[in-house]
Amino acid sequence: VFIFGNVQQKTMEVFYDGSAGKVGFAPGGCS
Amino acid sequence: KVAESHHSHSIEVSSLLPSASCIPSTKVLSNNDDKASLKVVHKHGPCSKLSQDEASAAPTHTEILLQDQSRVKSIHSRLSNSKTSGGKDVKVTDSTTIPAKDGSTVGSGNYIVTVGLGTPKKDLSLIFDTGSDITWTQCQPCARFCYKQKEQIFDPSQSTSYTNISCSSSICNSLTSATGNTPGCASSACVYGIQYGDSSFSVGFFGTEKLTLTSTDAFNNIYFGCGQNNQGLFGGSAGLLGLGRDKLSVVSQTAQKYNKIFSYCLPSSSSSTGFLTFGGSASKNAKFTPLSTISAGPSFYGLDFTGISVGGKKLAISASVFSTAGAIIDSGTVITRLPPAAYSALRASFRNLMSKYPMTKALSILDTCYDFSSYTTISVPKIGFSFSSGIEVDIDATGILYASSISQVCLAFAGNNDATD
Repeated sequence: VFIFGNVQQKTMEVFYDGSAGKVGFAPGGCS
Repeated sequence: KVAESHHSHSIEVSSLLPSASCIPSTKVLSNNDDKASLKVVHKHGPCSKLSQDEASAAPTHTEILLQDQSRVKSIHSRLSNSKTSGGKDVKVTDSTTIPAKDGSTVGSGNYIVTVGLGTPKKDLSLIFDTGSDITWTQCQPCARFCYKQKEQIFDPSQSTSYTNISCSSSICNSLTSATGNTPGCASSACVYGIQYGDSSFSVGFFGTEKLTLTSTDAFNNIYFGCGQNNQGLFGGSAGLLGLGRDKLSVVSQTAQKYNKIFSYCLPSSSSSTGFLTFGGSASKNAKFTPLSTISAGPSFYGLDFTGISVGGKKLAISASVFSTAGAIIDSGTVITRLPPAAYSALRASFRNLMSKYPMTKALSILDTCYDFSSYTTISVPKIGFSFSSGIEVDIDATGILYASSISQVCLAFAGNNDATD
């Protein structure tokens, strides 16, 4: 598989909603 | 230290390496009825108390990348061998009965959070991992072996809320899907075993315990592994926090309160901090795409990527390149692995746009590296991903490059060997 690793996830807020079956990405999530 | 233009990032070269001291995030972590937030730190950075432990000295970048490759190999193996896993029972005293190809490598590029376990509560720093399911910690009396960890090893005999799971319990059998291994039995107690792709492993008793996330959020009777034989590259942490999609993951076990919602932000460098939040809502500027399911590995979080752009230009990659391979998002894999055709297109475009900078030798799996020692500022093309839902997400400047030193800074992507990987 294509694996989206943690270096590429840096500083984004990665939001998992397992019930609704979706993932969200928001830039500048750490500050 | 990054200036934005439309299609590129302008980066101060000195900011490519982490600071020697911890510079915590300015974000205030709020907790309320709906959510619980924990601080995230890099395992080997100055913000981690583990990094001060001489027994958990930071690995080199080459070691980190080799361990990352072990994790990726094991994920591929786990997916391709999913129908044949779980063939042997596990025993507390015998790690060799665990199939080496199952589970996923812990690796070194990992992030940790501190949670409380037991009554009274003991604080434990656990690697958090969306690519695995079982939460475990080292337990006294360490019947076979415990590696050196920074905090005191958890002792279930000193906790009033610990209970062993019986091997006749149906939940014991659930370990097969969560670990890839058939559980064992010792004096009627359920025995779990998980082995990671780099040969790290944990074997021990499967039990329940009180898990405290924050001062206001605690859960009784959370299933977890009480490790009696733990060996490998856990770097001074006390174990793992499994955030996968299996019913034994912490996400599933706390679903009644948080509805399987969690989020995190991984810090820009090992000298800053991020967060892991259970529950709550997404930022207003979040873009959403559906989760997909990889049939051979349903506990992974699948994503439907459709394209890549570099410097504002979408690369000519057939959508079938992405759909053939499938994709997952994993907090425990360091470097993104692309299908071979996608990686070669990304690399060619990136090298073209970076042609004014001198290239240097490869760093392990990273084959596009530059010597920036003659520069104070560099311009790096933006890289973005598109998804089947139609959204496009630009990754941060800190996610494009991996710096070993200023004279060896590499494109932080690698290709898979096989288009179907």
